[in-house]
This record gives sequence, structure tokens and C-alpha cells, in this order.
Amino acid sequence: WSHPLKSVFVTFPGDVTKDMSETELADSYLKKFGYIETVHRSGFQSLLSKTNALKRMQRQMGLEETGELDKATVDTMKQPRCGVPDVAN
Amino acid sequence: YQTFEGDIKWDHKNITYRTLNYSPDMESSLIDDAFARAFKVWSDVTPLTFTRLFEGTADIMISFGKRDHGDPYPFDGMDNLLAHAYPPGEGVQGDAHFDDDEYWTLGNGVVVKTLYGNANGALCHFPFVFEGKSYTTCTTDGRTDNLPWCATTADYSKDQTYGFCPSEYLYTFGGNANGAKCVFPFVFMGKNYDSCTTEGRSDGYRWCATTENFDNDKAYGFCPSRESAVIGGNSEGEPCHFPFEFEGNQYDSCTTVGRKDGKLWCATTDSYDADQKWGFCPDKGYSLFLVAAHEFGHALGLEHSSIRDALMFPMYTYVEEFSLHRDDIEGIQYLYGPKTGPDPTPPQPNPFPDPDKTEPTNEPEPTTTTTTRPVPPTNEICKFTKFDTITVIEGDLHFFKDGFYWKMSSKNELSGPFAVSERWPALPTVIDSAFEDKSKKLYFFSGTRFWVYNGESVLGPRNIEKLGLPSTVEKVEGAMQKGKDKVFLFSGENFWRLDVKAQQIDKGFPKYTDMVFGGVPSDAHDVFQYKGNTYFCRDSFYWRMNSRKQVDRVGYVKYDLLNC
Repeated sequence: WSHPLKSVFVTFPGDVTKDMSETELADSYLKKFGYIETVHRSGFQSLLSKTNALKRMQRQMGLEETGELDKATVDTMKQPRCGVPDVAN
Repeated sequence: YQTFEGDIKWDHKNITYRTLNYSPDMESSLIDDAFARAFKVWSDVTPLTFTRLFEGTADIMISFGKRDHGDPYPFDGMDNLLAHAYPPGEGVQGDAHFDDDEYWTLGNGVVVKTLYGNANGALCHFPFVFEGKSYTTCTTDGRTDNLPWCATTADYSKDQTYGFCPSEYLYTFGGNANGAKCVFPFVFMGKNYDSCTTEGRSDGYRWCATTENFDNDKAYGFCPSRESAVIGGNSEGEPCHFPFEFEGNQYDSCTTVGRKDGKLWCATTDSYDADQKWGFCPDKGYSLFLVAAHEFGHALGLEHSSIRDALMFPMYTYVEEFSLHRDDIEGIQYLYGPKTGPDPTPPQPNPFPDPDKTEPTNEPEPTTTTTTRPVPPTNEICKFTKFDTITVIEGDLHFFKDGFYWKMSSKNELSGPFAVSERWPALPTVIDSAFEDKSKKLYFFSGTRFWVYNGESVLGPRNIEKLGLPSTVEKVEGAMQKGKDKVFLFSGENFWRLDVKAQQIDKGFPKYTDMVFGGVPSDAHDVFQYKGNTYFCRDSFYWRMNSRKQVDRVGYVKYDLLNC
């Protein structure tokens, strides 16, 4: 039996590591591109608005509108794109 | 489509633009050309005209920058955010900014426009053959002055057309030295520099002095990127150093080892472990033309569209043959109306360098010294998404591309590239189709001509009309053996049956491909038989049809057949 090779990952000097969690990524993306308001009045409203924001983002991107942070949504958020917000501010 | 709230748009139709600076990734005339073509996308469907200014304030000011570049929306390093633009208006409104941490190309890998030489500024042709060796980057081989050069056709030995590649030894851009070349060594802050440097700058751009002493003369320019230079990391603009040491192991090519993101990187000194100098290896890059056309859409008043195929969709997708989507046209015409009047004179392509400068001057031609440059790695094939033709010869799959071919044996062993001109000297660079008949004769098609090789002897070129194909057929795109003496020839949406013995097309043809071969693309550009199956290829995909005429697999040529 062969053992799997041990992968060693290195933090390269000067490399901008974008090692944020998927939730952090989503929050940042939804805010940056205008899907979510930056000020929330309560945690509950925040949750609601994030679900709606995700649905809105999924609709814009032609994804299934689940309102959840599924793999397709996360993958889309990692794609190269224009920096202009999708929702007018 | 969407427009900005209040339908913000320009109140005049003669829009001006100005390019404030350039990216080191592409020669400036290529950048100018990409922007001009991007504006033409919109002027083709509206009454708008675009005039370039070289000074003063233009409606649309275009610039490249990195991270914090002077507005409230910093870029983010490589990938993710590529560019942004503002809706029409005064000041920063209408301006377009491009992230220069991206690798800007025409979307399909390195583009190198030559200077001087004898090719009138043509683009380098990669790979090219020089002295029997194949090159995928510019080289200094054959020269004693260290100037990198390339051939502008597939075979330098045959065509002898060449030019010099951008380098700091030829010119600089920007700065204040009118494009003068670097002078090495030069003095900056009392220290000697033998190469371009980022010292003294916070934006990471590489520069050099164009006289011996910057401290005295203050003359400088920015260094153009070489096509083999790394991107990002902490050595931007430096070439990879092969072999290099990383974690105690030696690497002879770019690697993804050590990275979670799967990106190819290399060290720029002989030891990453010792020096920690590195950068990403050049990839296909982002199409400046496509991104600019999108950003100019914003600058004219369009917001993002939710139609994936529209230019104004927010995410980047490379398309080879671009055409403006109906949604974009409706959006821009909602703001400015349709194009009226006669067609304007199309923009002229960028002029080649001044004829005075394109004379060979005192630059010696590449000489024919012995080179030690290795043939590019076999896996170079993996960068292609589409081949000129794929066929089986002597049991091995042959992949033809731009004057070269690779072989995949039945044991899945890949070899090549080999120059087509060496094995079949009569053939042109691009082969549209090929097949081997039962008597081991090889038929090659290119445009409206074909050749027949029987061992070393060759017949042709002959016109395909001699076989009975109609004059409307511009090329034969695929061939498929049918029985002992019959071969199907494919072109467009039709196919014909060739009687190889009689050298004539059978009666009753053409037929529609999709009427006989259900479930495959009707416009496949490669058709071939392999291991009992027939493969129909379009772009990077194949449709595999088994002997019962069932499509039993659709896959990637690159990954499934080439094991990339």
C-alpha cells in the first residue's frame, strides 16, 4: 500500500492570501457589489436580508435561487469580474 | 440590460477618450488597438463617435493602476476584480481603470509584437523553428548581443521573417525619456543597477534610467515585460530560473506544488529556499479588448446585465469571436438610438513602426550558431483548446497545430512536437484534415487543396474539385474511413463519400451530417476514427460515437485524449 503524498503548502512572501471563510467571502461580495446593505438593525433582519441578497445575486448570475451559500454560488463569487456593483447604490 | 438610475448618459455624441498610461504586459500599439476596437463595438451600433486625445481632459480617461490607484475603490491584486468604470459625467465620471496586477493579453496567452527586423512589426509566431529547434518564447539564441527575437512564421529557416521582442534593451515606455532604451549600469541614489528595478517606487512598476546616472539626469522610463516574465509574486517582470530549488527539490518547469490555489509559479533565482523570490507563470491572461469593451459600456451609461452571454454581464468570459449581444445593443440604443447615416471609415489598424525604424539598420540577422535550447516540453500541447486536425496515422493519434504535430500512442504515450515540414515537406502550415487509407497512403487537406503521401513520395497539391467536391467547399474538416475503399469527408454541415480507388465522390452526396449522425454537432471541425469509435470535435470538446451510432460520451479533447 502506498501512502498519499503529504502536501506542504507554503505562504509565499508578498502573496495576497485570500484565505477567508466562505461566509466572509459571501459577506464581502454581497456588500461590495451592492446586494446587501452595510448597516443592519438587528441580527434577524441581517439574516433575512442576507438570504434575499443571496437570492438576488443568484438571479443576477443565472444560478438557482436557493438563498443559500451553496457551492455554485461560492464558485461564482470567486470568478474574475468587473468591479462595478451589480445593484445600483 | 440596465442603465444607471436616471438614465445617465453623455449629452453629446462625439465622445473623446485619452489613454493616460500603459501596461507593461503588451506593446503600447496593441493596447491602443484593443481600446480602439473596444470603442468600435459601441460606435458600430449607435450614432456615437470616439476621438482619441493625447492631452487635456477627455470624456473617458483610461488608466492602468494597482490596488490603491487614486479613487475610493482599490483593486485587489491578481484575479477577482479586473477593472471598473464610472457612468458618464464630469471629473472621474466616465473614466475607466484597469487593474495592472492582472496579466493583460488578447485573452489567449502571450502576444508579442515585434520591432525592427524584417517582419514589419508582425506578431511572434509561437512555436517557431530555428535551426531545427522549436521555441515557444523569444530567444537570444543565434545572437551575440543578447537581444531577444522571434520568428513571425512557424519556420524561421524556411521563411526568414523575424523581429525583436520587447525588452528594456530596445525601449522603455512612459517616464520622461521618450521611449529611450535603458542604460546599464545606471546610478540611482548612489547605487549601481544592472537591471530594471522597482526600487524607489511604491506601485511595483519596473523602471530604469536611460542615461548612466539617474541622480544627475533624472531621465527614466518603465521597462516592458518580457513574454517569459513572471506575474505578481515578489519578482514581477523577472524571468523564471530553471532549474530552481523548492523545499529541497529541483524543478525544471513551473509548478503548483506548495500552493492551495493550483496556480503555476516559479522561482526567479536558483533557489526559492534561499532567496524566496518568485512569481506566477504567464497564463492566457485576460483579454484587454473584451474587458475594455465592457468597461466602456459602463462609461457610456450601461449597468450590468443579467444575461450571461451579454457583454455587460459582470463576470469575465473569454470568447474568441466576439459579437455584441442583442441585449447590449438594445441597452445602448435605448440611451443613444441606433446608428444613422453612412458607415464611418473603419479605424485603421495600428501603423507598423516607422519605416525608417523597420529597416534592418545595423542589427545583424540571427546567426546560425549551435544552440543549446531544449525542445519545448511535450505538455506544451495542453495550452491549445482546438487543433487544426486530429487523425490516426500508423495507429497513433496525431494532433496537428500550426505546423507542428504531436503523437499519442495506443499506450497513451505522448511525444512531440515535431515539425510537419520535416516529415511531410510539401505540406503547408495549417492542415484542415487528414486520413490514412487502407493502403497506408496519407491524404492531407488544406483549404481547397490536397496532397497524397505514399511513403516519401508525394502527389499534389491538387484541387479538391478534382475529387468531385463542389467549388463551394472551402475546406475539408474531417475524414472517416467507411469500409475498405470509402471515406466520408466532412465540411460545414455536410459530408460526402469518397471512393478512394476511383478518387471520386460517390453519387447521392452531400448529405446533412446531423441527419445521419444524430447527437453530434453539425459543424464539427475535426472528425476522426479511433479505436472503433468516431470522434466529432468542436472547440475543446469531443462527441464520441460508437459503432452502433450512439453518442456514448462527450468530453474534453485536452483532458480525455491528451491526459492534460
